[in-house]
Amino acid sequence: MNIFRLAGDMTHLASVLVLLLKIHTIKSCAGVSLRTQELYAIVFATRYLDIFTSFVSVYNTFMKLVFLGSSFSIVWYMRYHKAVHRTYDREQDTFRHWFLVLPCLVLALLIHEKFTFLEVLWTFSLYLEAVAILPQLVLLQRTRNIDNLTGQYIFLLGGYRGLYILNWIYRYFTEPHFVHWITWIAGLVQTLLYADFFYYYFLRFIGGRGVE
Amino acid sequence: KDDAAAHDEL
Repeated sequence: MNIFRLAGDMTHLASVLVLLLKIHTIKSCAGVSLRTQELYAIVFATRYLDIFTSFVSVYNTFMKLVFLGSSFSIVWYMRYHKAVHRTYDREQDTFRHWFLVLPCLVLALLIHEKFTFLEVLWTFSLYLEAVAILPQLVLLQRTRNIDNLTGQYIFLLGGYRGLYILNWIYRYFTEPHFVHWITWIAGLVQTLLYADFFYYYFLRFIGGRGVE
Repeated sequence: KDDAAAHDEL
């Protein structure tokens, strides 16, 4: 564990907590894409299958449970909780996210580190996470103005993988044989997809107004 | 670290 990865995990945790805070306290999911949340639930479900087979650390297992629990409960809230579901913008959240799942699965079957069930699903979760934010970014452009909590959520979610990139650079130089091209490229693509959001986020942030 | 536990990241 290094400071970059810890910062990345804490940023990721913060993004989840901000979203849960918004949904649970003000009972609103305005501006939040249910489709992105569904993709993230699939990402964690396929990435953390090894939670039962390989134990890395208490921290690792605890965080996996947090991310699994939060992503599924956010989907449940947005789908079935009456008050929250009412604030879900179904008409605008129309990105065909299921069209993302199949290509990621095919790509994982073609490009992976090991051809085993767990490894292919793990690789699939990497590819899917890289594009999971797309429905949210599309929804963002359609709804133009979003509230600060949603803006913070997206900023933190985009930032965590950026910090992971620093972690990979650090591990590459400090650990022999630490080379994971698939993870690195997927992480880079994922972070680059946030580029224009970051641009507008900092513009607004510096201007001290909400994210538009 | 053997490959099986290669995924030590979240």
